[in-house]
Amino acid sequence: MTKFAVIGLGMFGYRVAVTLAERNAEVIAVDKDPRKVEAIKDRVTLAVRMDSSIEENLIAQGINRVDSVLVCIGENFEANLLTTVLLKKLGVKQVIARAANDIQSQILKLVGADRIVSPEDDMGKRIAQNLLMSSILDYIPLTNGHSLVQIKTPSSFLHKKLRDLHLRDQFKVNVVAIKEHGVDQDGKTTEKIHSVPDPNHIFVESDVLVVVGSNSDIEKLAR
Amino acid sequence: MTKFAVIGLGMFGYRVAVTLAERNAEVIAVDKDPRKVEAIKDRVTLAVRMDSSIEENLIAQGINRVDSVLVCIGENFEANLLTTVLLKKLGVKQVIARAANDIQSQILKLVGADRIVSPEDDMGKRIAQNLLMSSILDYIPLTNGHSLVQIKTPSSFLHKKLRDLHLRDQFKVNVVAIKEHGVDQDGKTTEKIHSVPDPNHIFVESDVLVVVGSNSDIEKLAR
Ligand SMILES: Nc1ncnc2c1ncn2[C@@H]1O[C@H](COP(=O)(O)OP(=O)(O)OP(=O)(O)O)[C@@H](O)[C@H]1O
Ligand SMILES: Nc1ncnc2c1ncn2[C@@H]1O[C@H](COP(=O)(O)OP(=O)(O)OP(=O)(O)O)[C@@H](O)[C@H]1O
Repeated sequence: MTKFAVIGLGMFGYRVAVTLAERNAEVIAVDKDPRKVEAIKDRVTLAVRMDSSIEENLIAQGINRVDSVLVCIGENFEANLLTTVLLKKLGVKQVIARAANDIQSQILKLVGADRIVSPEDDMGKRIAQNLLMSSILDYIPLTNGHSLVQIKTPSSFLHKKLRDLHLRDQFKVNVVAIKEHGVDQDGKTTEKIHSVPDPNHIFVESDVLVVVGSNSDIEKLAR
Repeated sequence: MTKFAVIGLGMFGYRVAVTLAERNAEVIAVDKDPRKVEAIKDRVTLAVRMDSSIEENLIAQGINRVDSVLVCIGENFEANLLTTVLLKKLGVKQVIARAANDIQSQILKLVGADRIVSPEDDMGKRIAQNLLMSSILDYIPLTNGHSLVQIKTPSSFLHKKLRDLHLRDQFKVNVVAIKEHGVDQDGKTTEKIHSVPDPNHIFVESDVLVVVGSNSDIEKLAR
């Protein structure tokens, strides 16, 4: 049972701690601000008010004995860095540290951070890529010229069963998911995603296929 | 050709604007802080110093004529809200607004924001889910509690054929792709992605599976 500690309960740290705890992980949440500690104490295993950049505090609260620590302190880079250095010194197996830019990221890795996260930076990239394709399922590049792409049902598929189309042989693509669309009693459009498509599914015009394959094979299919 | 405007060039807005521009989208980057404008001006189509919460400014700089605007202002919620209201009033088709919590999210939607993003919150959830499945290498949320996830080969799969594992029936997940790893003549690691997995593929330890399914089914598989 993995024991986690989350240090720094800004928006990011708070959400990490609470999500882990909701999935029944053991979570110690740490912050020097008593209001942050108070706000989270009913949602984690243990909430501790302390300055994480002091070695004795880390030892006294047993932070050195957890498996994985996330240092989510944002603005105070020195506190973040010192906390990271101390945690590795105390033998914590996995230390994940937050960085605000490349230089911070390099420094943190140099002092032993096992992994770096940069929430605003990572999300900025994802949102941008997302927007360039009208939905996240429209296009996710995998590697080596393959992608995950969303396409409307090709007319040649209409009224046919998935299994009878032999897509793997014919087009060399893999249908990852089928989104079915309908209308509920209030007239609102509904969407049902089947990410383990039924081989007996019969295609209709309102279906959307989520396919994976090489870019050229997908283009042949989508024509 | 979609025209974007990004208002508020903190870490998040900066990254969104630069990523869009790197993919050849047309991007107007806006901030009231001249240093932010200066720092980004060579990396976007146009960088404008202005207060976005003033209607005349939005019109004068043609922000009302772009297709999609991201309001990435963080701390100043009133400026964020007012900017969002004005953009919808001026007829901008898609306004994506940043929210720091649920209440802000509800308010922004009420005044017409087409979509809400919460970088620290969204990344907090992703990182937490990522950490809970230690064999999970990446995690992309799809819709309705489904995700696309990369996992190391579960030990129970080793030396077995894909077809003999009956994954659809057993685990209700869909193996979208298999990444095979090897070493070339110069000793460098190679990766080959098979996005239309061969049913006769025999799993080895260095394989990585790309799977799609509901989050709970994927967790069972990744344990
Ligand atoms: N030495 C320290 N020990 C413990 N907690 C600390 C220390 N220094 C800062 N913190 C806490 O870290 C938390 C997050 O840091 P901060 O608010 O600077 O980041 P932020 O960038 O605003 O966070 P977010 O973007 O996640 O909202 C704060 O609640 C702060 O009290
Ligand atoms: N009325 C406004 N018009 C234009 N820009 C604004 C306005 N108000 C704030 N900004 C800009 O928005 C940017 C981002 O806001 P802020 O720094 O408050 O958010 P942040 O939460 O620190 O951002 P991030 O987490 O993305 O680094 C700042 O560069 C600020 O100058």
